[in-house]
Amino acid sequence: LAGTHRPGAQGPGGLSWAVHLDSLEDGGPEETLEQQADALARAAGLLNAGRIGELRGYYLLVQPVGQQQGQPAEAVRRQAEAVLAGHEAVRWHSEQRLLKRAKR
Amino acid sequence: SVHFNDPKYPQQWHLSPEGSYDLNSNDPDPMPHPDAENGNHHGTRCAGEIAAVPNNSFCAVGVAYGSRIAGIRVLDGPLTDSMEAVAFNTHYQINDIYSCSWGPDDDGKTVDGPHQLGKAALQHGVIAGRRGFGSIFVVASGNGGQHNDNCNYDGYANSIYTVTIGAVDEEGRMPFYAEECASMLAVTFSGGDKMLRSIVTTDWDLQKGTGCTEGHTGTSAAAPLAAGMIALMLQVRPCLTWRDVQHIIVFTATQYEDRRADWTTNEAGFSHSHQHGFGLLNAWRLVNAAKIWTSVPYLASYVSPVLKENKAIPLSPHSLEVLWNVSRTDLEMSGLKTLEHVAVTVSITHPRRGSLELKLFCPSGMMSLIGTPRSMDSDPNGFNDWTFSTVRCWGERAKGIYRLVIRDVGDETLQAGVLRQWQLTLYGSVWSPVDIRDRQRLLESAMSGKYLHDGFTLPCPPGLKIPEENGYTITPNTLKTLVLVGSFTIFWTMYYMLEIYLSQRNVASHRVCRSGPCHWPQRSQKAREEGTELESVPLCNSKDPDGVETESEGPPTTSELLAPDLLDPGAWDLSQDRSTLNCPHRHLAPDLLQGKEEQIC
Repeated sequence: LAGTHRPGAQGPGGLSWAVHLDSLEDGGPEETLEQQADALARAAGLLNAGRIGELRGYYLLVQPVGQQQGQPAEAVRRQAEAVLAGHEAVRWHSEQRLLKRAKR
Repeated sequence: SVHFNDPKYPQQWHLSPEGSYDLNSNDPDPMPHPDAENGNHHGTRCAGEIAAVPNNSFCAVGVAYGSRIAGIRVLDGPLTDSMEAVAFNTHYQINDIYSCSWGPDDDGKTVDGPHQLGKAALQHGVIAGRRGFGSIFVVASGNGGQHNDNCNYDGYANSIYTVTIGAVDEEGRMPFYAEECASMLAVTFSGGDKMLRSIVTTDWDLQKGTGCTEGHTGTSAAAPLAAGMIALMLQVRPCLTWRDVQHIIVFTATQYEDRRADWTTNEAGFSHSHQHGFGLLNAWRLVNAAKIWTSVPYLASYVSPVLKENKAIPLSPHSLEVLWNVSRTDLEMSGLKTLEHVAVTVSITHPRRGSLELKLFCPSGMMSLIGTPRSMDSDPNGFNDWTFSTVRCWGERAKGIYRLVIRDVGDETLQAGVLRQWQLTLYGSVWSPVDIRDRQRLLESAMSGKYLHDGFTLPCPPGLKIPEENGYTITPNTLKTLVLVGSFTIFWTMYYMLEIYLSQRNVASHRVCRSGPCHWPQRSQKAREEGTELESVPLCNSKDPDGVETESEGPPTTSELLAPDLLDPGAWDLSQDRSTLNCPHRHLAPDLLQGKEEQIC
């Protein structure tokens, strides 16, 4: 799924977080960021669904589909927030919520 | 002067032939996939307005009928900030213009816009999109007119990175559904009330319909017409930057007679109306201006400190007024001289947000109604760092005193609102008022069309090669297929291995050695020399031609064991005729049985 942030990458109804990673050195290789995102996802009990579009350093971390039945959402949320808020490499993070958008 | 055989072309009152002159047309209509509620014909109506192919005797013609249209489907499912960010930059080196006929609810009480990632993607798009010239984001200003909504409460419409387009009916009036706002750049046509004509375009409809409609309306129908005209501009001058496009719209949109429009001419000579922006888009004027346009200077900006006020907002007719003076020194660093967008970020507490009215006065005295009272908006949370913007001071000098005036038009029963803090941001360039006047004159000289012929072309840089970072992306479906195939392969491998193991064990357990220890048949010298010798388990004991059973001495070689594929499950079928099983070599080529012994089971 690396580099493939696709809306479908996250399970329907699963929790997901967008994170902005502090790239070790600007212009560093994408793989390093990718690996950082993988490690961060594992630490938070999530899955790295890849970079968000063309935004360098932004990654989407999603709740693994299998986990959605197992753990209560609140527990997953607490764990993820604790890890993401406390991680030195995370410049910014935000849980993804559904937006209401209408055709005009 | 151009004629198309498309049946509904004569009804397309909103097209202007001289402005839609095209150099080629070779694009099949992109067909969408049917979905349950057949809801995505919205996209095909917009697409048809822009790029419907002419002279194919079908339906109608697109404004930029030589352009290519791509569909980025994002509304037909759960939508998050990250998905919006993906959409805004999807194929951003291929797509020049993103026409967005959608946005937050136009219910007269929503205050919403792009969130963190959406904002980052819009900014990334104007910086890196379209080979570095900047993606052009065209947004429909909204259909909240009946709820006296205002598009300054919509962060897509009041973003400096988007071209905000409003609608007028065929008589040039603001339709019942249209919204006013100070950040509207221009208007173009759409449907009006019942007696007036709507937009004619393609209309893909799975269940029924002719593939055409004469009823497309709303600001959704206006934005694509603007996108089509911008496409014609880029056709004559591909190296226009996203800000060049905004400037050309400001310089060429036409004011026209409409008493209710409340036109105001600013210090730079531009006329703006909260209903119609800088006026009606005109493809002829846009394209002629694009042809001779040389790029505007880089974007300069100035941000004031966060101004903490904590002042109560009095009830109307009184008002709270706060000022900020932008001095020459403040602007020295950025070089900012004349304005483009002016933004004000406010934090206000109030028990009923819809009771507030906000006005911004530029140093010239030009007033912008940036926040209008909304009877439907009873939200008690006020504004928290919400950014309003205006384009009405475009081209005016940046230096001077800016005034923010806030009124509470609610009733006295409620607690008074408080302006916590505000911040002023100016966007513009080093252009002086003289430069602007010179450019206005130059454009007027081009409106005769004398530069439009191919002979006249200004140098146009090719832009940067910016790789689309998206590596190979495996879609979830592909991934699932791969996982399935992989599992299938693993399963059958396991099955066959088990099969072989069991068959060998089976054979071994049936093997009877009468004369002492079992030995393998002699390895033929010949096979060893030829290297055709194969290690394998003996499938049967060996017997010399006169029927005396002897034991094989070692691993039989290929020539001895070419049995039918005993790994084939059928081969082990117990009902099978034993003779076959017993003498699997019967159908061997005779020459293979040259060995001293004939293998018999």
